[in-house]
Amino acid sequence: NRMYLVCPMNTSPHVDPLKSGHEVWEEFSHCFTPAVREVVEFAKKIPGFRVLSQHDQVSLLKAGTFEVLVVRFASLFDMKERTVTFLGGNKYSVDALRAMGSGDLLNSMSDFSEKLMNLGLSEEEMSLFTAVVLVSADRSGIENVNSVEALQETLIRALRSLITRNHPNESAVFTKLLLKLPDLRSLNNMHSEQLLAFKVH
Amino acid sequence: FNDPASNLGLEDIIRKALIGNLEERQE
Repeated sequence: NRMYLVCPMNTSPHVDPLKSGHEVWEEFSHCFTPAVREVVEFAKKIPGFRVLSQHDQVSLLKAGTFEVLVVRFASLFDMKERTVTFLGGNKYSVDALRAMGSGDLLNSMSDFSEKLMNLGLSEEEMSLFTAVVLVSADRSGIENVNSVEALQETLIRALRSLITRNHPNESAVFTKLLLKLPDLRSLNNMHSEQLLAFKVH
Repeated sequence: FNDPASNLGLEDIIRKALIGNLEERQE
């Protein structure tokens, strides 16, 4: 009945069996909190984000932080070596993590990361794509949909312009990037289901 | 389940990071 935390936001998947569930959660929280703060700092630098109402800023961040983290940490997944590097710096093989109970979510995250990394985006392109991921007008709880939609459209136009300029002979890159958005939603839903399972456990 | 961000404590972290900055700007 050993428990493992196969999320790479941990320092390690191994959980001290002597620790209570609350202690395990606290430790995990210490691992992901700095990354979440970085997402907030990133959001604040998106031109136009701070003009949105505070309610909508919070709603976008609540709904999109996981997806932003998936994009930011795509490089943790190495599908050639079939390894995942945890934030503690240690690498674990996909097979070992599967034996620890990782399921479809980690496999799907690996697939997503591999395809995203294969696009060979620059840091600037990746940042703009991440901004597009975060500013989505169809997130739940948005008060001023029109404002979020306007910012979203501006960001998508900027992304298209940047990608077209940088990849003149690869017309499909922009389309492929937009198709990553529903993939991220799907990963987000799977992650929410796993959180529920974790809490029930 | 409907609000995993709140369950994780994410909302607190997000609000502190956003509002903390607002307070700094007011100072």
